[in-house]
Amino acid sequence: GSSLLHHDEL
Amino acid sequence: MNIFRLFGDLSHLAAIAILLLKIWKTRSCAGVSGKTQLLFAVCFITRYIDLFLHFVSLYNTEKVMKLIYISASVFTCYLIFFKFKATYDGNHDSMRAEFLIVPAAGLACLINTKFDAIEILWTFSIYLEAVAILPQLFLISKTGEAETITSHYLFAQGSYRALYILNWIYRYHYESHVDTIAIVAGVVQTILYCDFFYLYITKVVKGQKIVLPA
Repeated sequence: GSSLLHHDEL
Repeated sequence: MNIFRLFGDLSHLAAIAILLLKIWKTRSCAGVSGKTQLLFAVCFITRYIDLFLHFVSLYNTEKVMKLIYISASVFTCYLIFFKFKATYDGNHDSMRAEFLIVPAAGLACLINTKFDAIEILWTFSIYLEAVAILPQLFLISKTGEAETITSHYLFAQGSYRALYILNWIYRYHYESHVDTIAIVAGVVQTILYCDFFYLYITKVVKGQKIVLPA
């Protein structure tokens, strides 16, 4: 899902 | 969040602040590559496009940081290309930005995690950021010198992604988190600063100015 792809860094 | 990423982001903020202060205080953008600043602005806008798509309340620092990065980089471009345009060294800022943008865009379409618009924009932003400093380094090699304040800016800018590499090592080890595209691009980006880091540590730290060829 998109959470997997969500990049959590700036 | 770990100490490396925290100091990486602080170093990035410091770089943006140092450059803004230098241009604002000296009312001049001499020695500053406008193209590099444009490329950074493009990086932030394409990377944080989600801010514009679905507005999320500014409750967390990450959203605030993204807005600071975008607004500060756009404001820096405004200072360079409009307010202090007369002091912009266009003749020496002559690296063709297209030679950086087109390959980054092409590569983002070929090598990405998922072929969808947001992800490709993010990948483009990562690839572009890796080479965005080249016009600035090119300008310094053309003028043969860098103001001390500009050297501090470059040191902070280069340190930010170097610290991110330590952050990725940390996250790989403790969170088994790996973002290969960001890591490879981040390593390339940091390698581009090596020559400058050497000059900065051997010269600027001793109070000398960076003059090329070293």
